[in-house]
Amino acid sequence: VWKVEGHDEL
Amino acid sequence: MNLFRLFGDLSHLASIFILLHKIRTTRSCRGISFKTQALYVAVFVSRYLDILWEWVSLYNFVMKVFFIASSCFILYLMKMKYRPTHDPSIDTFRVEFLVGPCALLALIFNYKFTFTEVLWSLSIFLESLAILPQLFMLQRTGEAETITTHYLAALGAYRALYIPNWIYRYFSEGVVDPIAVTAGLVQTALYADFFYVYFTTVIQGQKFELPA
Repeated sequence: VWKVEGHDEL
Repeated sequence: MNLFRLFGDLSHLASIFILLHKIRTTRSCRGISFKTQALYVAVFVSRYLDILWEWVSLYNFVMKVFFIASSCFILYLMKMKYRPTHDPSIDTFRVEFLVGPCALLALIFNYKFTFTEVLWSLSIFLESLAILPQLFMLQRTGEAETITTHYLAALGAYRALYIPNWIYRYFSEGVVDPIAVTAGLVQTALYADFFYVYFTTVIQGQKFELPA
């Protein structure tokens, strides 16, 4: 559930 | 991409254009905190430098370039072109009290202990507090030009819209970015008092004035 890979938001 | 995020980003874009419009038309950066604007440059440069080695999308790339360029341009306007209109004696928030703790937090809370990931965390924590010098200045002067309050409202709306975006992403993609969400909630909460005054005065057509 934790998003730890890649940053697609600004 | 969902509508909350799109409108959040558009609101962020709008806030920059409102700020540029304010500086241009009044030929002054009175009421704008240089410290907050300088923090935004630090935030955008440390977070968006990944355009040099990471490709997400054209949208992502264009937005990142725009935010780095526009924040630097605003700093130039404040420091060079309209320098005499900036009064450092009311922009007195102690930024070092923000940067130190944020750096410490970034070293502890990050997704990977690498230079770029720590830098990303730092930018997230720093952004959540970057508005404080501006709000502090508002508190000190007790009033603001209407256009400046529109700038702050657009900036606050951008942060507020990211919250339903995260809720939407949790249900549609099943992912949560705990660092961004925690910092984002703090950042949005900082606008609560401002929004209260904004909606009860500016939206009713009155001048933005804080009670003495």
